[in-house]
Amino acid sequence: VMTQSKLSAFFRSS
Amino acid sequence: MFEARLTEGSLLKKIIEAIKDLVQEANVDCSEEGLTMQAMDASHVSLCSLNMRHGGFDHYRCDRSISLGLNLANLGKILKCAGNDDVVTLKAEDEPDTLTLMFESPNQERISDFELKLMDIETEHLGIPNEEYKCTISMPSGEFQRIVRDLAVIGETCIITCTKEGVKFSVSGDLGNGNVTVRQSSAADGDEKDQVKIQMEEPVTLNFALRYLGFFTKATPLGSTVKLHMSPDVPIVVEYPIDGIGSISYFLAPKIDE
Repeated sequence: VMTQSKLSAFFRSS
Repeated sequence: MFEARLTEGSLLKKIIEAIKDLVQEANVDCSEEGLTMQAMDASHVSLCSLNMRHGGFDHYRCDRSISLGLNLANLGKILKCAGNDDVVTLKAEDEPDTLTLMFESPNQERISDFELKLMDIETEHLGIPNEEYKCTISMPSGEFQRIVRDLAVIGETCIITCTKEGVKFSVSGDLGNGNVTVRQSSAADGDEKDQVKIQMEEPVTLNFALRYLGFFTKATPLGSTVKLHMSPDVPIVVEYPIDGIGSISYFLAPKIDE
């Protein structure tokens, strides 16, 4: 099953 | 005092058209260097980053850095009041409640001004590392738009595979499946802007939602070329250079097999 990842999994809040 | 004048006012129309379906509200940051904007879609799956250098404007003045909280749909409505050949000037005070937009027809026979109310928008700002991508594909923006539009009819997810030979876009759905491969142009092939160029350190395969790629292709009128930057297991960057002024880049998180 393909799951849509979120950007927060890759980029940190600044 | 902030003041920015664009002779090619239609550029601003195209930029807002390229963003407003993905992002409803955004802060546009104005500084001495120019305008920047970073905003995520409501589900935080994609991000749009706009960069317009001060040198790309015909006149640019920004005494103090300010942030303009904009409802992009409303800004789009006001920009619809500008003629395609109009010169557009943006103005705001140092602590603005409104953004003034002035439109001048080329012969100066018609001058209009509008004020757009600004909003307080709380946004999450993401730090995006300035990384080297394993694959960078440069291709005609119209070709990319066509592929995304065609494949979206068949399924929801697009597998993008980049190798030295070319880029393969694959989709599968209830009715069947399909692949489109664009091959690297040979040096002798026609116009620079029609070429497909691939810079690759290692092959990359990633899965993306076609719905979001479709939103990104709203930027197609901004330029003849699009660049796709990909590395394994990280968001794709879909970058549209805007001639002489900057770029609009979209980041999209991949779909992951669990």
